[in-house]
Amino acid sequence: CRSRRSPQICQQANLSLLALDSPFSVNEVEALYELFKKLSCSIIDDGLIHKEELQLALFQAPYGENLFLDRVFDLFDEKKNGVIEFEEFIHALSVFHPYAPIEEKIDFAFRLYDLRQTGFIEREEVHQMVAALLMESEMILSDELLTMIIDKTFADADSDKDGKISKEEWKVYVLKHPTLLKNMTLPYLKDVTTAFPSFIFNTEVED
Amino acid sequence: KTPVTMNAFELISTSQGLNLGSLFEK
Repeated sequence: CRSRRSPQICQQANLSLLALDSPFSVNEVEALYELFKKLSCSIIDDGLIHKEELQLALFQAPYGENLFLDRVFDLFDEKKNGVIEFEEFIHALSVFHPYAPIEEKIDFAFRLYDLRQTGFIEREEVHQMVAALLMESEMILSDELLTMIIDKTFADADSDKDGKISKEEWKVYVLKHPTLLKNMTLPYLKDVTTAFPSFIFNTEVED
Repeated sequence: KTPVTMNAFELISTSQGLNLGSLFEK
């Protein structure tokens, strides 16, 4: 905002613009700004979310490697500059809105699981993700069982049997198994102003 | 559900790193 008006008015204009391009109202964008501020000052108070801050929020600890956290962070960090800005935060959360188009959720999940960004979810990537999940949840599965699970998944999802799941195959597969997209919807986003009641003391906008 | 009837993505989707709902729970 380059206006000579007060910073509050500039910020209001920016939030309104963000709301226009999202499923959120201005009030909801303001409420999400409260969440963003909280997350972005948890370790380094610079108004940006660093990976360690997202990790702290999701795992209650800012250290340790987690493949899925890395993938989520990469997709939120659209500019690929190592931090999540508020605009990027709103863009990515828009996909998780209960009323966001299912195609956006399908695409986001595909990009999440396409670890090497080849345009396909490869068998090796699925193996890597299941192994990471087992490590994270301290579960132990025999190699044989793990292979069976992956075989079964590919038998269902990889319809042309080329050993990798294309975007089209992924779409058909998740539409057949919609529970796989369950974590792509955050019911909180439908009523975000209730989730952050503190924001109502700050708002200057009537929805 | 036994592990053999599970599919890999069902397992993967239970990761805490993919559960963004926890951002709103504190």
